Amino acid sequence: NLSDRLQAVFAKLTSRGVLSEADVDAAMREVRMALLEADVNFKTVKEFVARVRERAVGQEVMKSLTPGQMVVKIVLEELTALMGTSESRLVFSGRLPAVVMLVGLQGSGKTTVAAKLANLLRKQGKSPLLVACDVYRPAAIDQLEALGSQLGIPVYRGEATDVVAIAEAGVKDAIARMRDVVIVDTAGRLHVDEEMMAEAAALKAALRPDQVLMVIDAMTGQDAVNAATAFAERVDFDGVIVSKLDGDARGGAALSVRAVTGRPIKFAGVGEKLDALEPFHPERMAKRILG
Amino acid sequence: LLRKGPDLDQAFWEDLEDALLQADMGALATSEMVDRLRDLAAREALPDAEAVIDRIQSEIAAEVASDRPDPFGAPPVTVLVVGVNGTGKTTSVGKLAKSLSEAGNRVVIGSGDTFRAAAIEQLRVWAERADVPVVERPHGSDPAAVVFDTLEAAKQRGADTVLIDTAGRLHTSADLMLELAKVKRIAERESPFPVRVVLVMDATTGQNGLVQAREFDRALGLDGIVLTKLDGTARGGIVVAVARELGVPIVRIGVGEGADDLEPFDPGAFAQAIVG
Ligand SMILES: Nc1nc2c(ncn2[C@@H]2O[C@H](COP(=O)(O)OP(=O)(O)OP(=O)(O)O)[C@@H](O)[C@H]2O)c(=O)[nH]1
Ligand SMILES: Nc1nc2c(ncn2[C@@H]2O[C@H](COP(=O)(O)OP(=O)(O)OP(=O)(O)O)[C@@H](O)[C@H]2O)c(=O)[nH]1
Ligand SMILES: [Mg+2]
Ligand SMILES: [Mg+2]
Repeated sequence: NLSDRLQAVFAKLTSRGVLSEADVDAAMREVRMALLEADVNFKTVKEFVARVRERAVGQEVMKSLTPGQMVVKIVLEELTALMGTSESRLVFSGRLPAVVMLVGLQGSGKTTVAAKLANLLRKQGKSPLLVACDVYRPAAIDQLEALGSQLGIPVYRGEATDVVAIAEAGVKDAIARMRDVVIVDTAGRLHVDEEMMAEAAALKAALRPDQVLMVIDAMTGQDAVNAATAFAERVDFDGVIVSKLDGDARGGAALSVRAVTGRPIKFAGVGEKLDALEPFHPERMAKRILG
Repeated sequence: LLRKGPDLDQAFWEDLEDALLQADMGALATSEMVDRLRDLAAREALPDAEAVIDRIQSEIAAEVASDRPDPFGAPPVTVLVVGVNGTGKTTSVGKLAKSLSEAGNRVVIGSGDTFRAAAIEQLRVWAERADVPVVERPHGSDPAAVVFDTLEAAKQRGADTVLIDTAGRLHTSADLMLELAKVKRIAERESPFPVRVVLVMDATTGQNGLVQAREFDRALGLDGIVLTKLDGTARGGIVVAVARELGVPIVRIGVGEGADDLEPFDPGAFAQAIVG
């Protein structure tokens, strides 16, 4: 891991307090490699290493008995700061019903997250309604209905193929049935699919959601920033949910998306079961990325 | 890269490195490749940027090319389609069923994901699109039992291509990997012809893709990879490391959500998309 690799770099130091430019270069190369191996975006890594270097040539490392450990401490601090504070609450405007809309690339975990969120909100005393706006994927609506049925949470499915019409009817249904939060599941889409991105933007404009959340797969590599940037520009989301964190992907994509879009990570999906949704822990994520 | 000018200046090498990293080639593989090319250029074995790019393209293409057989290429065969959650297995089974059936194979599908909500319903739609029979058991059944029934049906129908969809699972789940190994054993016991295993990988996957391939290969033995979602901006560069370490051939690519969006794998095109 990075700790061991930095120790090896600094092991060759013969006298304490005399770190050369070359020593710092070697240490920064190790930090860079570790972050790239963890799937942090290559641009984010450049900026991050530049910041760490600034601190690495400062007193705290130069005067340290264990410069390698000091650099690891700095990296962890900077990563945690970059991950942001944990704000795993969903802020609603007060208008009823509140609306949460989920977006993201194909297969990221949106439909599962929709059900998990409904489950969580119900535990918090809300009465959610799930709305099925994926009219493309075979049996997508059946999937959401099956999950809703497992939880005993109602699912609205429309007749139309126009997702705006379905969503608006879903909100009316929530009002009629006195449900106080609507969770809208949408189809997976590519950020380069102009028609589908226009659909997402139109759906958001019609619904004026309290929260638009982008679901991102923890194993996503460099492409996470391409997708997140495009979704931020075209649809604009309020927060991120990172899914499949129960695996062993390091999850650097989460850091990059946060760094590049500034949007907070709200929750972590940690399994296929419908209670497998946790608040996001920035320091835990930072440690995981460091390996 | 070439548009920035013909010279091999620092900016060129940095841009080249960025292109390889962006494609998910990985930090170590990227620096090895770039260092080696810089050395060749310095010794004047490579005159300009165009020469460097051509060289990298042919190296990448050579790494991912394979002369191992296409598991779908020589029926009769039973293929287990496996992989982590959400990569495109069910969709790829549907696409494969259609193209193989159109090519004259007698295809039967086994609905082996008895776990996830509406997985059976999803595959049923694909089987209809491909106009291929699908064998099912109720949700919650033992997937090995579905494999058994599917192979019985295949024998009765004189099928020569059996495609088994399986539930997505993380390689970190020991129980689920054991379940899959059992499914393969049942397939080998009941299949009148060879059983192959194909891993479906998502092109957006980063370095974890190598771990996935390693673990699925260790548990089951892999005969091929289908790389999906190449119609996005991800390049799937992690398969270079997979090819290098495990030698598993990439046998198809997924380029969309439609029934015909499956193509043969072209190493040259793959390399060109990374450093074009
Ligand atoms: N292990 C694990 N699997 C998950 C998690 N979240 C979702 N999944 C699985 O990932 C797969 C895809 O989940 P879906 O909810 O269908 O993903 P989606 O984003 O709705 O997919 P599309 O609608 O096709 O874009 C399913 O097999 C889920 O069970 C998670 O946190 N951990
Ligand atoms: N753009 C694009 N989307 C794809 C491709 N292949 C699959 N998909 C989409 O990816 C999503 C997941 O596909 P599935 O076939 O359900 O994936 P899976 O591996 O069977 O998922 P689980 O069974 O839940 O593990 C769906 O929305 C598919 O339409 C592809 O080549 N390109
Ligand atoms: Mg979905
Ligand atoms: Mg599936």
